[in-house]
Amino acid sequence: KEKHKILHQLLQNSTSPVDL
Amino acid sequence: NALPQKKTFSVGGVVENKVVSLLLVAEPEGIFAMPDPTVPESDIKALTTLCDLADRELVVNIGWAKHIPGFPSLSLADQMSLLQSGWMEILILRVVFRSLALEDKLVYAEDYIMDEEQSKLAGLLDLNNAILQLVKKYKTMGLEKEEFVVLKAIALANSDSMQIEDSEAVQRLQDVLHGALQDYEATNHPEDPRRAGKLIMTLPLLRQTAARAVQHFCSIKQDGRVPMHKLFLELLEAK
Repeated sequence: KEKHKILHQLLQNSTSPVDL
Repeated sequence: NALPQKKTFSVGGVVENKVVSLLLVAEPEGIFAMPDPTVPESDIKALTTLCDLADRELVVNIGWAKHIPGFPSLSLADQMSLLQSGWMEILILRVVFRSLALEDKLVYAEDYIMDEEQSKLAGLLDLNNAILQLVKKYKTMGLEKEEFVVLKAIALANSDSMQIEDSEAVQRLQDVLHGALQDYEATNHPEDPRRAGKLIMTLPLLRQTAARAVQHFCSIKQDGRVPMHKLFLELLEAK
């Protein structure tokens, strides 16, 4: 998973999903 | 963290499905390819444009995945695994849906539509023909936007990663999405009780086409003549 830093960051930087 | 209840409700006289409605709202706008007008047309230019577009589409699609009901409840590792397996299917399905209105052309972006000649120039004739086979299938069926958004979420949830930690949670996500598709069809296409199944049966061709695309772009990467951004590279390497 170390190799997949950008995907990890993009998923983690998520605020929780917007309240639709 | 529970998955949303599958339910059907009525808005303004139109019967809608909660999951389908959420997915319609979450559906990202298309982005522009913006090919560099100062660079003469060539295979390298076309591939550079497509790889850059794919990289930006991926960022958008990762944001989209977070809005799939139930997806954010999965562990971060399982979210990553599904995206690492299913990203190309999502990219292709979006191109396919955008191309439904045209004849023998692929709408990679509103400002980047490839016909046969351009596909040849870019060395993508075989791949684009495979994608056009999907377009043809969905055209024949009259694929609707509601069906497209659910099918795309199903493709991600069903991407068959070997690295899933909590397969029961992924199964629950698949069940919710599959149920949403079945409910939608029962309400909107009662004349064709097999329509949901027919849509699901298009997924093997999507999987096969995505595998071809990944293989093709992996060999382009090995060639080293086309610049690629980091996220696109990272996901190509995940394959």
